[in-house]
Amino acid sequence: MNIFRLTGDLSHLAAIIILLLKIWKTRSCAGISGKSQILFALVFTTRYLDLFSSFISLYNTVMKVIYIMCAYATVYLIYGKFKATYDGNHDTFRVEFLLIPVVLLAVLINHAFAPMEILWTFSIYLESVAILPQLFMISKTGEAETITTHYLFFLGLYRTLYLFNWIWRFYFEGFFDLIAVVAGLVQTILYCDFFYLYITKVLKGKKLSLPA
Amino acid sequence: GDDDVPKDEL
Repeated sequence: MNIFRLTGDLSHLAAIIILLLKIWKTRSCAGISGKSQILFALVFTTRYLDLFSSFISLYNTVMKVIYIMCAYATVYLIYGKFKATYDGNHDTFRVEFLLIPVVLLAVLINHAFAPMEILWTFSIYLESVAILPQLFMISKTGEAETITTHYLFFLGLYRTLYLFNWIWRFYFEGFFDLIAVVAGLVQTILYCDFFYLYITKVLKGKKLSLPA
Repeated sequence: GDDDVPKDEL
């Protein structure tokens, strides 16, 4: 464990909690892409199947359980409890355009052609593009609630910190996973435009509205 | 493919 991975995980946890609290407190999922949240639930489900087969550390197990529970709770709030506030007209990204290439890539490019390894690879590739429906929805509505931008900031920050974690691990531990690094780079690059708007607008107290 | 890299990351 290193400081980049720990702060990255905590940033990820913060994002997940911020979103869950936003929906719960405002009793509304306006502006939130349910499709992205379903994809995140799928990412955690396919990546954390090893919860039952291998124990790495208490931290690892506890965080995985929290992520999975929060992901499904968020999906439930969006499509169940507060579905009346779900803005389906703007959450129209065709997720099959993400799932099909990700499945193909996971089958073709992986570390080992074994079920758990392919599921892990699928989850890594899917996570790198899972935010697209959310970013697409914001571009369609032309704006985002400030709390939603904080959610996106911490979500984008987490994988950015993981990039530094991988540099650290390569340098100090000789650990290197090309699949995770390339997918993590793609994931972080997708946030660049948002990061720019967040820093130049939201942090200056303005509302995030598009076109910039 | 390469041997399985340890999956200790979240």
